[in-house]
Amino acid sequence: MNIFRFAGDMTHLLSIIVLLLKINATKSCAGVSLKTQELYLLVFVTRYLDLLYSYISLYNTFMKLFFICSSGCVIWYIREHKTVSQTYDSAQDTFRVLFLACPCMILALTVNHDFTVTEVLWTFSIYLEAVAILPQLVLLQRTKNVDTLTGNYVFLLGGYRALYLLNWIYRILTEPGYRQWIVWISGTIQTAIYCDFFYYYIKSWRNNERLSLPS
Amino acid sequence: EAQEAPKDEL
Repeated sequence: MNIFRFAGDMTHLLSIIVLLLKINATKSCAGVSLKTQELYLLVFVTRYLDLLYSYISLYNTFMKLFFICSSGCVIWYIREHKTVSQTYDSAQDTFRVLFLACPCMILALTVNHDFTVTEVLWTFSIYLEAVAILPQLVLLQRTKNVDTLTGNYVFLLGGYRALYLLNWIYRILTEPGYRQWIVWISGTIQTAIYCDFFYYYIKSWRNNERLSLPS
Repeated sequence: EAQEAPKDEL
């Protein structure tokens, strides 16, 4: 594992910790999209089915379990927690997730390496992860004065993807025969989706202003 | 055709 991959994973881990801390400390999930969190849970469950039949390393196993449990935990907070659930604004979080999930499933059934249940579900998870942030970005755009921690959460999530791009470039240069086209193309699209957000995040940070995305 | 990389990333 190279430094970019490790830094990417740690950024991903940190983004989730920031989100959980925000929810727990403020007892509020204002500005957090439940739809995006549900999509991530679906992404993690369909991708990490291999926990049941393949072992890579203790590190991978731990991280996979952490990602599944933490997104489940965020969803639990938003849906079930007595005070946090009251701060969820479902009227703003209206993205139609089936518009994302269905095309991803059709694409996974069409473009995959192997037409088996686990391989199609894995491919589905790669496609879905690329677009799962969209409900969150739309919600941020509707929220005037985005909460600092929510902004940081999305920034760290985007940072994790950018570091994965560097990881792939490093692997291409150092591992002969290394290639994974589905992951590369989806990951590049996923990172590109954050570009606009990065621009406004850095701008607000430099001007010392609260983040607000233009609609 | 060469094999795709093993699923060793997260």
